[in-house]
Amino acid sequence: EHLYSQILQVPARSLVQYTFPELFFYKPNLWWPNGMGNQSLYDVEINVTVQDHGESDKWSQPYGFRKIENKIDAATGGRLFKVNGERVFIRGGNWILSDGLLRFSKKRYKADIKFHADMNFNMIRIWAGGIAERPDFYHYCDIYGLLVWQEFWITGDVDGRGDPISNPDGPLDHDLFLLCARDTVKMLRNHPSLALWVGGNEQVPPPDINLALEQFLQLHPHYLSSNYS
Amino acid sequence: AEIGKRVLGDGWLAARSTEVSATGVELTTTDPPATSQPPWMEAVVPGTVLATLVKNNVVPDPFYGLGNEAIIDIGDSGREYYTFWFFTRFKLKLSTNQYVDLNFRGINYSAELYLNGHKKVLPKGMFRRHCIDVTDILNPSGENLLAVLVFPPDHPGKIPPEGGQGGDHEIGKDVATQYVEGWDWVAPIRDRNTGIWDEVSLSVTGPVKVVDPHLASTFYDNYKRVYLHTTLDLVNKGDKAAECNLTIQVATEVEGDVYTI
Repeated sequence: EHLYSQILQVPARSLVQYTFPELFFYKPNLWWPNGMGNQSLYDVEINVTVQDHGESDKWSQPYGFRKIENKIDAATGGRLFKVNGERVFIRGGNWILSDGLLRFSKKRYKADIKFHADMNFNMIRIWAGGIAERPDFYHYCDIYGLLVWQEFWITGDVDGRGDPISNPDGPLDHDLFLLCARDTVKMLRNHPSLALWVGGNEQVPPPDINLALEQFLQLHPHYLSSNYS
Repeated sequence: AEIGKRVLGDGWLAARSTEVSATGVELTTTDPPATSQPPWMEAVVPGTVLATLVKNNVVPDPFYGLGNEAIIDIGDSGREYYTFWFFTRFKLKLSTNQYVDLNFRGINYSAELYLNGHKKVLPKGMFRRHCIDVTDILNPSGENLLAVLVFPPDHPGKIPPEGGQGGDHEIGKDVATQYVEGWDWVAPIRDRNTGIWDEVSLSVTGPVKVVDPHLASTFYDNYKRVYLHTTLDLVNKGDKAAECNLTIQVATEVEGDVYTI
């Protein structure tokens, strides 16, 4: 029941979007943040073979089943997180990037992130003045159970504050910003550790960017339905 | 060639653009750099121009002592000083009906790419992936020459003598890292993180390619019933319709030698 094949035709020189029928799992091992349970990961593999050619492409990624919810608590103003229905006491670290010369390696990511887990942290917040972290970073957060709070590249001190006031409308090319944001979301969206997208550091992006980000990242109505059978 | 991804992480050379007289076409046809003789040096890919300069002892490590003070800032040197060529060779020979994409997962800030004398432009933006179909410009011999001319951010800014949060704030006009003009305890990054800063790879496919699958799950009955939803793009690069068999499989084995306890 965790295997599905579909015959389909893709027209010449074209792109088609395809959605598999949903795969059913009964009581799968859930992915939990550090300290709350195992970081269970399943290997998802997708293969496509073409008639008269054979194997055409393959893709795989470790994937964890988890549901992350968050909301602003009206009483305290703080953000509350739940994972798989359980409230999480967030213990987090701030992150700019692993290396100022961007010499990223899997070995260094593994050491850095394991260190956060060993410190009993369960979240890393990636500050908007740094980078959108790389798939290898997220991979080890998946492995070690670090939830990731990922901010987009808007910061007060180069976008709207300072003396003289800097770039109040954010980066010059809003379309480029949104293109980069969309591509980053596509690159990272399957990692179970990815918990929260934030528009910027301690501020709201320019209105058009903020609105577009909110629209990109809206839950599909399908996932809000409680009557799914 | 085997279907799948192959990382181009080794054997890169780099040189300051103002010290290279050959054009991109010449570098990738008649006049490739043979070794790491000046002005060429071993490059760090992924990494920044500054990482390459540090590796080759051209500048001190900016993160030790006052090493950063000995490195000229792009605001004083101009963008040309940190505009660098990167060069590598790779072997690849495709079979009939195979295709190959050259992938850059991160370039800061924009680039011109030359492969076997053919030019492609990699548009600006630090946080976008570039995927270029190079099937038709591979060398039939299987020996391929790749040169990438990487330009710094458009607005690297200047660092005021007194330093300060975000320097003169110019970097905020670009879609790039913003701490690089200095922040809190972070000293200004002299090249503003210019470089091929994330993985470079080749992906070989047949006529149909899988692009950006999206996995999402829904939960019911207190997490007893769970559904995995998968959507993906399929691109047919061939000249005729492709009859495909598309398969998804979910296994519980933990990958490689990674175990969680």
